[in-house]
Amino acid sequence: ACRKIAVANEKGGVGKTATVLNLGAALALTGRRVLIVDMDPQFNATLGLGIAAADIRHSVYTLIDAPGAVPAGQAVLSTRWKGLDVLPSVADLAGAEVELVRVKGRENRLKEGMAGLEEGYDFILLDTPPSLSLLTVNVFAAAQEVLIPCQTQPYAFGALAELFDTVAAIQRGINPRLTITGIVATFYDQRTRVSQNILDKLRSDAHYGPLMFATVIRANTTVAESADVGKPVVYYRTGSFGAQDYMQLAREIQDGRR
Amino acid sequence: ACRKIAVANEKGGVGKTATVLNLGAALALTGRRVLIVDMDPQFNATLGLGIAAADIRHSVYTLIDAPGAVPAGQAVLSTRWKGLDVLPSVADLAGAEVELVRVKGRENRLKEGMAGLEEGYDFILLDTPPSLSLLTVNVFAAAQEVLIPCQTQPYAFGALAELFDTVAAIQRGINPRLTITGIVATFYDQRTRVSQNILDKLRSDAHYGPLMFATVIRANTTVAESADVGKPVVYYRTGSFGAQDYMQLAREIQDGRR
Ligand SMILES: Nc1ncnc2c1ncn2[C@@H]1O[C@H](COP(=O)(O)OP(=O)(O)OP(=O)(O)O)[C@@H](O)[C@H]1O
Ligand SMILES: Nc1ncnc2c1ncn2[C@@H]1O[C@H](COP(=O)(O)OP(=O)(O)OP(=O)(O)O)[C@@H](O)[C@H]1O
Ligand SMILES: [Mg+2]
Ligand SMILES: [Mg+2]
Repeated sequence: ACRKIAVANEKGGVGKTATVLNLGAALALTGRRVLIVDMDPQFNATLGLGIAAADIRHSVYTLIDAPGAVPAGQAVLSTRWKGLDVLPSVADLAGAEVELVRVKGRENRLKEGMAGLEEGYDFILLDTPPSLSLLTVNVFAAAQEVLIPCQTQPYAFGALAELFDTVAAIQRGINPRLTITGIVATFYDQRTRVSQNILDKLRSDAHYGPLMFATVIRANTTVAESADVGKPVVYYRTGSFGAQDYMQLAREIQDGRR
Repeated sequence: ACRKIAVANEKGGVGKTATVLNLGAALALTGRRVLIVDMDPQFNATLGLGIAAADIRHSVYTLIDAPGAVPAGQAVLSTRWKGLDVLPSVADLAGAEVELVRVKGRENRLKEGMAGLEEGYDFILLDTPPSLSLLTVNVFAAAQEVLIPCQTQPYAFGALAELFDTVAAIQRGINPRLTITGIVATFYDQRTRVSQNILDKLRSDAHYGPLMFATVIRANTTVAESADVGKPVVYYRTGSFGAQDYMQLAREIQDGRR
């Protein structure tokens, strides 16, 4: 069965897009069929896969704005890497928030628009913007799991409580089956005390501790460089820390250890 | 006259809060009277000044939610540092977005709530969440200038176009006086090619180049460590890169070189 995993945290810059791209590519590298859904109007996941605006005929915005007008499959683009497809985003998606305000069932637009896509994939990873807006709610309605990147940097904790409250509200309402896959620590820099402090706090927290993945994503310029050239890090430099860490996360997610 | 500067960029994690806290403290250190207004529901700027939730009787939420109920001055807290005050944020602020949807004039709630505060300050710096939401629009209505931190990391450019469009719309509508103070490069790491590439791209861009500050904020763990202990970096470790960079930015802003 296809696992549909939302990657979310309304704290900005914690590595949501990096996790969607690099975990997705790591899963594809191990033979899985992966679809990346980019629900951020800044379309960073689309850019990170080297997709140019000119290549995009339809996007998630087409599926949300005019349900049924275009079969979902026609909005999906294949990337240059085997087993890795993308449902791209465009800047127009920013308008959906306002356009759908008075529409009944607006939170299920993505779920309806993507219906049937899961037949062709083992994993669908959905990227979200840094806010608990209608776009993120659409993703929570369409997904079955939520993976939470949490930076080992200051302010990491602030957003978690709000995110867990939002997920609980979604579970009580539009998507009772939504579960938390786990929390993955990101931007870990072993040279600094701050990273170690925050990682220790997360791991020893009564609520968050049991949800932590063993894998820790290290801060590592290869991840940034790979994003700059539009390639996931496992295809950009296989021996790098970034590639190793995301391959390990892919193994941990597939083994269901968490 | 008081300069009211919004610090904004809907790309997450670019150093908005770090800039508000550390530029604010650097200005206070040079004898200016500074008010920090925290308009992020994750209240990171409030945390970064070491303010505990128990110290907060009123917040920006009080001023926005019930205009006139409490004089603005009563919501302002002084910090442990001379010349540096804060109008704190609370998690409830996240609800304002939905609560004010049908309220006429909702974009001017902060401006009205803060009326009269500028008498007591030389600078008012306003932190924003990573989205172009009603809270950020409130900040753009209340401020006169917008300072844009832009990370020298991938995806930096994506958000700028949208931000400039939004500022232009605000200038045409609710706040014709709003101007762009400039763009300050952040997270600069001279050890990596990515930082230099992006800084060069920004500086040579026809639109963004002329707006760039000469000062570049370097990636530097002291800034993160200082945030973790609730102190601006100029008070945490004066000789650090972080302290030097923000003191230089404070000089550049006061000299009006940009
Ligand atoms: N492990 C890492 N090491 C170094 N740089 C990283 C790492 N992961 C991500 N980055 C870089 O840090 C920046 C922030 O990461 P990213 O954009 O993935 O976060 P995000 O949570 O998706 O941000 P947003 O909240 O804006 O959506 C990007 O420029 C990215 O290239
Ligand atoms: N110059 C710097 N060097 C190292 N770390 C930094 C620097 N500036 C900020 N940080 C750290 O990086 C993280 C992101 O910075 P910050 O929270 O200020 O960004 P932001 O734009 O306010 O994020 P958000 O979009 O979530 O509001 C924080 O943990 C902060 O402590
Ligand atoms: Mg992102
Ligand atoms: Mg912030």
